[in-house]
Amino acid sequence: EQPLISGVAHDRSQAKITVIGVPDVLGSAAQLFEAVAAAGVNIDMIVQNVSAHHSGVTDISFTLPHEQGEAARAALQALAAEYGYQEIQYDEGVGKLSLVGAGMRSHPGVSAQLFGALRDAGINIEMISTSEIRISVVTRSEDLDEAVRAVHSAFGLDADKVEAVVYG
Amino acid sequence: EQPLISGVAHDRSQAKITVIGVPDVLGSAAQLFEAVAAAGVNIDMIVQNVSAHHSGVTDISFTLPHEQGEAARAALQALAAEYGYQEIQYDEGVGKLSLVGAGMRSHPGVSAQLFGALRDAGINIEMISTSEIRISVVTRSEDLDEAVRAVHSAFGLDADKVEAVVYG
Ligand SMILES: C[C@@H](O)[C@H](N)C(=O)O
Ligand SMILES: C[C@@H](O)[C@H](N)C(=O)O
Repeated sequence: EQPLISGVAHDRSQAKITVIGVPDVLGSAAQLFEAVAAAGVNIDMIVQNVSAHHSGVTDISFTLPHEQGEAARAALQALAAEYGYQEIQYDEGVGKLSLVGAGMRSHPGVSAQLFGALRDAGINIEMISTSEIRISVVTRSEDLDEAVRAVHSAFGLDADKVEAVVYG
Repeated sequence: EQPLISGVAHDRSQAKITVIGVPDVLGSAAQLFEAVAAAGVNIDMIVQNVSAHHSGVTDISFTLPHEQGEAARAALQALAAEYGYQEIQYDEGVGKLSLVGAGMRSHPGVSAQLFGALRDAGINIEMISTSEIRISVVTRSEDLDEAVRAVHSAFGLDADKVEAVVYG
């Protein structure tokens, strides 16, 4: 059956924190997010890729409301020395775009089509995180409106009808 | 309101490919996934974190059915030299666990609680990818059953009732 693409969600209300060089050991993700949660920070997207072999470290990124940036950074700075983080990066200029649909897993071309639409619009993809009903990318926030137009166009979506803030 | 945790999904049918050192330039994700899609490979989870400053490269990981591993690897090997990939890693020993729920974004402790349950069970987290209704982690597949038990227990879920393959 055809994948069902129901719409494009976009969000420029968030900032991104990347903790560079988190030791890839038992409990380090729990430690990090316990501290961020204790600071009352709402976390949206979390991305962690595998550690490169022998490096023993990996990077953990997450997005959060702009207004909670200071609280999150302070919580992480307090851990950085003890837990060996290499660096904490804070980025206020991100935008998040999500293609929302169903059945996307069994339609391998959907991701390629989304990434191709962004390429054709000259927009660099900074982060990717997916689920079976949502493919999310992070771009510069100044590119977000153009990205949304490009994706609507690539998928033949009627921008007036299908724009939806759909959770997934 | 309380976050609604509806269940724990787990999947050991997948393998993972990590393309190490993908040039962080316009169109590289599209190129990679166009090739994988052209090979007919079904893609489940994609994770890409930001490139470290000045490195100009990042890693892209994705999961796929075990039986499509060869096709995907061949497609990527064909691109590797031309597109400058540093290495293509193939991992057949992964398991994926997802905590499925609603309202998790506004309950910052949920991620910490999930990661803490895995830490307490002695299970290392290899990848993290989240959406507002699903927090997914990749572990060793041999740890998956223990991970599912630990998460059910940590969240007070009745393992017999709420185990569900819920897409998100
Ligand atoms: C890096 C982090 O995810 C670590 N592997 C952990 O299990 O917590
Ligand atoms: C690495 C990859 O995502 C690249 N930045 C792109 O836009 O395609």
